[in-house]
Amino acid sequence: ALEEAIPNHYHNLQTTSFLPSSICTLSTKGDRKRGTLEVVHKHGPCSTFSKDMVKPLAVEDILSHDQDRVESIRSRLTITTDGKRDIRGSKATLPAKSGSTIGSGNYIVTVGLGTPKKDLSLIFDTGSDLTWTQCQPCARSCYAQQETIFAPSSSTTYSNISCSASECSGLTSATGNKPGCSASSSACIYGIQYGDQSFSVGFFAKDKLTLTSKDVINDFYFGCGQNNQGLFGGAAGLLGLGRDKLSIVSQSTREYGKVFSYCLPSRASYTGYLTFGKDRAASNAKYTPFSSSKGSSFYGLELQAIFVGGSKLAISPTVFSSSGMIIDSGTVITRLPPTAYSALSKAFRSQMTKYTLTKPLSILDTCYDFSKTTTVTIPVISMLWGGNIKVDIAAQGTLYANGIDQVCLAFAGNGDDSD
Amino acid sequence: IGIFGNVQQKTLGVVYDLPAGKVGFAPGGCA
Repeated sequence: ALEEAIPNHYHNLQTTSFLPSSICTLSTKGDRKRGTLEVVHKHGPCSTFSKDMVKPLAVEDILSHDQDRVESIRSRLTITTDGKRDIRGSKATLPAKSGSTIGSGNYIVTVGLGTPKKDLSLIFDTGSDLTWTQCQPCARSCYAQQETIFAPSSSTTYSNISCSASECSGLTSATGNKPGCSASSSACIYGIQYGDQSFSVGFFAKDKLTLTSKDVINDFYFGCGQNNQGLFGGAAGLLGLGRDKLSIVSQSTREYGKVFSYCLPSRASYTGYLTFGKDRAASNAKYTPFSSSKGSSFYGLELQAIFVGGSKLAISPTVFSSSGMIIDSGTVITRLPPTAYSALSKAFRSQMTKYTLTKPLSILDTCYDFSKTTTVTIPVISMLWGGNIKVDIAAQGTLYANGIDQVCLAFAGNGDDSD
Repeated sequence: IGIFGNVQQKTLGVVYDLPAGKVGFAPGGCA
């Protein structure tokens, strides 16, 4: 009770917590519940991916790829608000790197597809809609993945979708591309391309999707990729948790009522969970309304203020409202309007003067060398969301480490307040 | 556009309730 009455405005940390662990620790929450999948970090010890398949990325590479994803999201929102959906038109402004937007800093879940079910590890993405996996015979191209590639011919419940089906035309909003139609079989052909020019093209299909032994979605619509290129890091494809009607969230409306929840673990060596359904959502959650629509896929939020060590930063609310905000499971580092980021880093630095500042780490410019100390005390950063909901960011969500000698404030600024 | 990224979401239980038009945050969501 005393802790509630007197909020703690500081985190105390052991610097050893910045070191990676090789031991997987399972979450005690959400485990083995109905409608629940385990969430693991692709590069952590809880992932079953072999080191040969998923070569751990350098922190600089992860942050570079993260910027690619941000550019991709920005481009998609621009396209949507202009009413134009020609993804190709945005290529010139986007970095041309192979698959990196999807491949960095991502969390994966394992689902079962087909009859008998084939387990597939998919990237967990609230920033896109279409679920797809690589499919045999990989008519054009498949990248290397950890599990064997899904074979439609081995599933007794698999079928292709016809070009004339309404679900086929729904691909336009779900992928940003109009579907194609096979001249020989009238099968619906999907194509999805990400901002870095990685892509998947193949048959739009349906099959049985098994989340747990008691949670099965029959006739789940997904992309069966025959031409897949990019560095998806050994994952078999992508699980689209966006707002579009073809996302898994919308497709499982009857079973779970368009409610889902997740927890991303504090370290790559821990597991989290992804749970579908209202009954299993956290009872102690504080809610903020979605803000006005940010495209058809994204989940918009209204950020109103930021606190550092219990003190509210002097930032005009219009700084936040003019740019808007979304929540995304695939973007690593939170991006803020530069005016807000500047105030945040200044306040954070002012409370960290007893520690040694060190060189920047890619997009992160407030970094410390903690190699000469065993414990550190950092101010709690809190976000005030619409509805007057104040959420404290965990210590693990405040700093991003590249070893003990380079631990950085895990926030970055956009290029312009109007971004 | 600002983006609330996955590092900052660590340890929070994040609840998406589309019919109600709201997102929830629960501290200690993984514990």
